[in-house]
Amino acid sequence: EFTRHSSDVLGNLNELRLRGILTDVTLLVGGQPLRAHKAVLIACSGFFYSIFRGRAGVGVDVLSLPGGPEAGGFAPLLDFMYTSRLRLSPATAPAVLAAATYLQMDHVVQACHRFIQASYEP
Amino acid sequence: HEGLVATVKEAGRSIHEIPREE
Repeated sequence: EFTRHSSDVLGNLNELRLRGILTDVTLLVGGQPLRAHKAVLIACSGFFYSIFRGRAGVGVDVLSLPGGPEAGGFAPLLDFMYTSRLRLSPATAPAVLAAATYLQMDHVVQACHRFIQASYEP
Repeated sequence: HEGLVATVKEAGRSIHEIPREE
């Protein structure tokens, strides 16, 4: 068993994303275009799972998220999907929390709550 | 100055589980 295989695969997927290789959707978040792989989005987000799992998701290659998250909250989540690391600061946590709620990423929502709670403790 | 960067390790589930095909 190659115990670091899953993180190596994820690292390669992230490299593909950064180079725009096989990215099959452009997300318009706060007007900012972000390229990604539908397969990674669907694997990480209940919201994207419900959108892309059906046939309706097949032809979608540009997706705007009206009334959705702002880029400042969404970009850290996209990085998290491809790296397993969620970068939070007291300034960004509320926007990341809102975006994670919108994307139905419950485990991340709970982590954001824990972070915000901890940042209020003396 | 740059704020403190602390890393919290989360061992639990990170993302939803796609239901297995019945």
